[in-house]
Amino acid sequence: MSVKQLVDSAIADNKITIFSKTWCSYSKKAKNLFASEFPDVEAKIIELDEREDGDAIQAYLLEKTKQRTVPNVFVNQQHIGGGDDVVASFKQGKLRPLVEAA
Amino acid sequence: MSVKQLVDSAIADNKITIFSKTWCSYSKKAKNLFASEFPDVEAKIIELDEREDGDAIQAYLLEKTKQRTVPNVFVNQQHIGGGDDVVASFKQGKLRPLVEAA
Ligand SMILES: N[C@@H](CCC(=O)N[C@@H](CS)C(=O)NCC(=O)O)C(=O)O
Ligand SMILES: N[C@@H](CCC(=O)N[C@@H](CS)C(=O)NCC(=O)O)C(=O)O
Ligand code: FES
Repeated sequence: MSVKQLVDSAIADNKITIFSKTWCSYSKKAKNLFASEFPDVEAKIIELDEREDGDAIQAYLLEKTKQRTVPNVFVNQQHIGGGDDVVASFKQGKLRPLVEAA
Repeated sequence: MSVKQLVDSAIADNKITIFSKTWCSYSKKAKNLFASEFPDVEAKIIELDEREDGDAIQAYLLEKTKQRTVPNVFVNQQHIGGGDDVVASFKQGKLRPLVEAA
């Protein structure tokens, strides 16, 4: 499977997809927000620092979303953005309807 | 100069010393807090990811402070801790007297 297929299928097949790095506090905060606010929705977490193709995935995410940084979050196939974007969209009440949409 | 001398002299010779990583948002937040709240006080910033001895410095900081993570912040030779500690001590009004002490 190519990096493109891996990333595109992870986003297509999961309600919540988080591209992260294990030791990054911003990534942890984003993962924690989904775990605490949406405990019943399984999030697909891809830890880029634990994979051989981590750099290639980040490069493809840059191409796809114009964002190279982690965390890089998708909900219901929509690109939310980074940690700050997740918190902002949650506070604005925009995240919950996206997560809970059929 | 040994890593121990480098770290100990940076802490002794500077009012504010921040051990950081350039691409880390938590490190950026700590650096920004000092830059905006104490613009007249020069902070010594040591970017561990830009140095050959970065890992060795982190290992020595772990020995010295029991904290391996970045940011690792000292004010007036006192160990403040990480990003969350800096914000907490600032909000509690404890940071400013430390920075402004003779
Ligand atoms: N404001 C962004 C910050 C993202 C960011 O700067 N992430 C850092 C790690 S905390 C990163 O990916 N740095 C590596 C890089 O710049 O390639 C967010 O909220 O996610
Ligand atoms: N709560 C701590 C978090 C520190 C932390 O986890 N730092 C991360 C980068 S954001 C780190 O150093 N990770 C590397 C490691 O764990 O060795 C703080 O406020 O500074
Ligand atoms: S690496 Fe420090 S907040 Fe992401």
